[in-house]
Order: sequence, then C-alpha cells, then structure tokens
Amino acid sequence: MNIFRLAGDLAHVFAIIILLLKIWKTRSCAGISGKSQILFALVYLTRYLDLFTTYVSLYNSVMKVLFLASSGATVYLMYVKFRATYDRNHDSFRIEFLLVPCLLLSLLINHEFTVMEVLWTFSIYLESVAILPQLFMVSKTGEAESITSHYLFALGSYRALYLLNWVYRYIVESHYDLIAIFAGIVQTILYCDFFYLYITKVLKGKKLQLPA
Amino acid sequence: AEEQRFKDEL
Repeated sequence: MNIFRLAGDLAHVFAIIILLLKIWKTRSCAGISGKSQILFALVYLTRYLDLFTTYVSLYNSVMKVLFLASSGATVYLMYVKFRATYDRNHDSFRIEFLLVPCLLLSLLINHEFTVMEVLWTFSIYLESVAILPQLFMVSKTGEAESITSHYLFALGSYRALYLLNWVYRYIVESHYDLIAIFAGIVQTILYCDFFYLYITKVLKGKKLQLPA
Repeated sequence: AEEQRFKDEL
C-alpha cells in the first residue's frame, strides 16, 4: 500500500458517501445518471468475484464489501425508493454501446483467458467509461448541482491518484499493469474538461454550467 | 520490469 493508492481509495469512498448522502438527504436523485450507477454496480460485481475465494487483507475485503453494498444501495434508491425523482428523459445514454465493446475488448486483450481474468478485465474497461452516461446527462441538462460536481471531482480524482500509484509501484516494485494503466488514463482523460470547469467555476462558488 | 495484474488492488 502507498499514499497514492490510499488517497485514491479514500477519494473513492468519499465520492460514494457524497452521492448516497445527496440522494438520502434531498430524497431525490435529480441530475444523477442511474445508468452510470448500474455500470458501477456491474464493475464491482465482475471485479470482486474473488471476495470469497481470495483473501488479500482485511482492508481489501472491507472495501470490496463497501463498494458492492453502496453501489447496490445507490441503484436501489434510484430505481425503487426515489424512482419518482429519477430523470429518465435526460439519462438517455445507450449503455449497450459501452457494454458490448468492453466485453469484446476484454475477450481480445487480457492477461489470461480465464473466466475470472476476463471478467476482471471487462470490469477494468467498463469502469473507464462508466461515467459517460453521467457526463452526457450533465451536458444535456447543461448544469449540475454543486453536490453532484463534488461527487464527480472525488470520483475522477480516485483514478487519477491510482495513476500515481502505478508510477510509484513501477519505480519501487518494478511491476506494472498495462491494462489497468491504459484504462485508467482513458478514465481520467474523460474527466479533464469537468476538472477544468470544477476548478474554474465550482471552487469559485459558481454553479457548474456547461456551455450548451 | 515485470508486467502483471496487481491482485492486491481494488
């Protein structure tokens, strides 16, 4: 474990807590993409299949359970409890355009052609594009609540910090994982224009307005 | 340097 990965995991947990609090406190999921949340739930389900077969550490197991439980709870809150506030019209990204390419790519490019490895690779590729429905929704509505932009900033920072973690591990442990690095770079790049808007607008107290 | 999957990462 290194400071970059720990900071990344904490930013990830922080993002999930912000989102759950936003939905629970406002009893509304307006402005949140349910499709992205479904994709995140799928990412954790396909990545953490080894939860019961491989024990890495207490930290690792606790975080996996936390991510699985929180993503499930978020999907439940959005599609069941507060379904009346779910903005279906603006959440119109076709996620099959993400699922199919990620599945095909994970069958073609992976570390080992086994079920667990292909599913892990699928989850890595899917995670890199899972935020697209959310960013698409923000661009369609043209704005985002500040709490939603804090959520996106924390979520985008998590994988950016993981990139630093992989640089650290390459230097210190001389190991690297090209699949994770490639997907992580794509994932972080997708947030770049949001990061710019967040830093130039939201941090100055303005609302996040995307140029329509 | 060795290319491998990091099994200890989330």
